[in-house]
Amino acid sequence: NVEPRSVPVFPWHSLVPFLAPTQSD
Amino acid sequence: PAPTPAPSNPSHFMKGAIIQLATGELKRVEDLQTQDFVRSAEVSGGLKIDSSMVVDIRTSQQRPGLVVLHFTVGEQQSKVTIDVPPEHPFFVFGQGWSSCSPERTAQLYGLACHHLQVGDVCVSITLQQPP
Repeated sequence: NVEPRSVPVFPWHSLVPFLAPTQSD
Repeated sequence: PAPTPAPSNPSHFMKGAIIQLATGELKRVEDLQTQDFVRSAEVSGGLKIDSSMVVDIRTSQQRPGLVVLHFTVGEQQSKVTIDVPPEHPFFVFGQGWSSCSPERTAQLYGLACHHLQVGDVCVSITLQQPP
């Protein structure tokens, strides 16, 4: 049996910017 | 001495990178679609997908080599500015991965991109406001 190579898995939210609006008005 | 690696680029943007959606499903980064982000935010709890429209793109005066992106975010149209390398991909609603320099994105990540332009609406996340 061949051990499957571990492949890094990234969470979906690491791909999109976290744009937190600042309430400046 | 070993060669110094190039400045690290986030490997999650490399073509073929495996991405886990909030549903548990695994997809390659280049296969992601708008609905994958929307559904993931829905099941995540506490996160909300916002539409962030690109309203201005400039080269950074303070940080050479970076571009300054101005967004209006969400229903409030709040203004947000971020500095990123030109190869940084953003996911545009209905279009897919886009960057200020699709050529550099292809070189560094192997990821096919559209050209990010003013008026494009990008996927972004914010914290869900309690009702």
